[in-house]
Amino acid sequence: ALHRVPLRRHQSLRKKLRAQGQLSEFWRSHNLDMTRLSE
Amino acid sequence: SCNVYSSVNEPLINYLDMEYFGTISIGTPPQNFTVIFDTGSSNLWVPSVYCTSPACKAHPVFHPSQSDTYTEVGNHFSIQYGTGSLTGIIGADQVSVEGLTVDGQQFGESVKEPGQTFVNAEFDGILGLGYPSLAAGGVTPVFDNMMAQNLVALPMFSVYLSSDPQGGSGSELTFGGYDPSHFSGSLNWIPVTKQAYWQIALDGIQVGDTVMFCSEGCQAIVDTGTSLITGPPDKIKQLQEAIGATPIDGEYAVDCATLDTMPNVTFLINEVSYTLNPTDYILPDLVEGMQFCGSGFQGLDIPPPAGPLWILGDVFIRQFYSVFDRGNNQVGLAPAVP
Repeated sequence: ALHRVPLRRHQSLRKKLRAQGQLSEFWRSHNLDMTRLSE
Repeated sequence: SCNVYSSVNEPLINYLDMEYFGTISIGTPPQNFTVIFDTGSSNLWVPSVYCTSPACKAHPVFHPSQSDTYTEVGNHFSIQYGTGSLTGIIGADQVSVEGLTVDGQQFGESVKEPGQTFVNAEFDGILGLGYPSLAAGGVTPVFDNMMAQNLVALPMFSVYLSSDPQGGSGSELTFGGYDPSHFSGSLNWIPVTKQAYWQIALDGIQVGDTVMFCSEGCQAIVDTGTSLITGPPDKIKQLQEAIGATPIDGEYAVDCATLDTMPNVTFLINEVSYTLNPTDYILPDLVEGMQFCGSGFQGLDIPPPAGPLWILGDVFIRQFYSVFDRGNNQVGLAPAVP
């Protein structure tokens, strides 16, 4: 009676951008400061 | 309320860290899409053939004219993200998820997707598993239609997120019940306090041996659509300091060599302790050959009337198998078996 839906784990967008050295630029371009969100 | 044009708010950062996706198909013959199964929202949307945004060019799009079972509804919908609005129209068609076929499911066909987030994202759309009260446009959510059309034996679904970093082998969403092989011991059932998100009451949050937050009780949601654990910004700032995380390039991270000395973080829920150790809440990454250890906690202000809320996202669900019971409006949690 169970219907199973497999979920696949992918690399997150944050990790992808970080690996490409583009995460800081992403924060800047979106006017986001994740540390400030915690303040 | 206005069903013709309705909108909901979703923080952009929710989708930056998403890692677990599944496949659904819409229409006859089926058109496939990769989606996030998100207990923190209640709409289904996928990119539309009418979408001209860069994000839609990077993803498969739904062609209504190529589906024999499609019917036009025509209402507009909008989801407000941090950097712009995802907008579209609502249609109806068969939606299939691993052999379960829902007839006449209303869903959003996005005609505009904002920003770079959805260009780079590996998922095409989102399938919401929250309560109907969260659904934009008065649309009946997929799981409600599954229950109404007697497609599930029991009105519940459950989520197992494997910790395997490469592909998350074994991760699954189960409709119609739960699988005891994915958890140890027995499920602890927690009443849903507000039927919108999967919202529950927390009795306290302990860092090491000290209750640092929520000593008078607070509210949290169990959300597969959020990857990290989030909380009120002032509390999360204290929590980051307590675990030794500091800001690095706009994020909180710790020295990977200090994991052994970091405290456990325990959520007290319905008189049961749910403990995360540092290897559970620290997110390792490799950057230019160097180890990077990001914090699994993130400040997120959810103002009243919905908030303040803590969000127990994938970082929590990876450790605790989660059952979402619509029949009894409760959430079941038990330690996940790796």
